[in-house]
Amino acid sequence: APTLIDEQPLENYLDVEYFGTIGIGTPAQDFTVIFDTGSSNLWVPSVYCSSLACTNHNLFNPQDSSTYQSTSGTLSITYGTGSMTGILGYDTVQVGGISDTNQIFGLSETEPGSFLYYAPFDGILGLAYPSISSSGATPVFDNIWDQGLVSQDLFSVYLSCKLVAVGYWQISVDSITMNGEAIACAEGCQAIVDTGTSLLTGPTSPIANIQSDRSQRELRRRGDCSAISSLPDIVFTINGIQYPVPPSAYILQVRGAWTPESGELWILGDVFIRQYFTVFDRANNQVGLAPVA
Amino acid sequence: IIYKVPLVRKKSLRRNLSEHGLLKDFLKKHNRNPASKYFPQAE
Repeated sequence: APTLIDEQPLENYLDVEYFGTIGIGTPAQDFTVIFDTGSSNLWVPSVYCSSLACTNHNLFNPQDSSTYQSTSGTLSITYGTGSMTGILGYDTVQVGGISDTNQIFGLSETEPGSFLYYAPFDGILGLAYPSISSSGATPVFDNIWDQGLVSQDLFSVYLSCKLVAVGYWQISVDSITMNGEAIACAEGCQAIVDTGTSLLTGPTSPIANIQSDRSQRELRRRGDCSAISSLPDIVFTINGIQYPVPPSAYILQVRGAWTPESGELWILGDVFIRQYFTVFDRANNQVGLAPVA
Repeated sequence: IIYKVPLVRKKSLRRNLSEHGLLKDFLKKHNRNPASKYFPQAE
C-alpha cells in the first residue's frame, strides 16, 4: 500500500453496477467512470501512477494527447471510501456526444488500497456542486454549462424537491413508513441523493427499527428469501409525495455507524435511484423524482 | 437537444472481490461510516 495514504474503505462503491464511458484527450483515451452525484471532481488513473490499483485500469497518458495542458496543481481527494492523490491538468473530455474543452481533471499518481484493483471503474466523474470540489477544480457539468454546450442547466427530468443545502444533492424527507407506520424519520430528516453510493443507507437505530419489523424478523428466522416479496414496501414521503421502495430492492444488510453532524441523515443511493428517474436541476437547485415506467 | 450518456452494467466490486475470495477480508478491513463521504473533515 502506498505510504502516503493509509488504506481507505470503498463501501460506497461496493455495489455500484452502472458505469459510463468518457473520452479524454485528442485522440480520445477511453475511461469507465462512475457518474457520482456525491462528489464533484473528475479523476482518472494516469501513467504516473505506480499503485497496484493502476495496474488493472486504463491509464491516461498526457504525451499521447495533443490538447493536454499541464498545471502545477495537485489533487488529493477523500471520498469517504477512498483517497486518490495526483496532479491536475486540462484537456478535452468527450461525454454523451458533448465535447467539453478545457476541462480540468485529476491524473492519479497514487491510489489507495489493493481492493481498488478489482474495481469495475477506472475513475470518477463527480456531478455535485463546485463548492465541495477538491482543489477548486471546476466540475464537468459546470464546465459544460459555462460553455453553453447544453441548453438547460440540469442533467435529468424534473419534478419538484427543494434542496436544503447546496453542495451535495441534499433534500428533506417528510417520513419513512412501513405499513403506514413511521419506522424512521418520524419528525422529518435529511437525505442525500447519491448515484455514487450503491445502497440505501441510514442511521443505525432507524435501520434497526426496520430490521426489527416483525415480518422481516420472520423472514430471517426462516431464512427463506423466496418470501421476500411478502415483506412490505418502505415508503419515503418527500414533499408530501410517497415514494415506495419494494423489499426486493432494500434487502441487503448494511453495517456502519453514523457520525452526521446534523441529526439523522440518509443516503438515497442507487437502490433508491433505480426505482425512480432522478433529476438533478442545477438551475433551480432541486431534485426531481419520477417513477420509472 | 437531449444528450444521453448510455450507462453499461458491469460486475460490481462486491462480486469481483467475492469471486477472488477477498470479500470477507475487504469487509473486515472496511467498516467505515458511508456518510463519511460527506464529512471527510470529521474523519
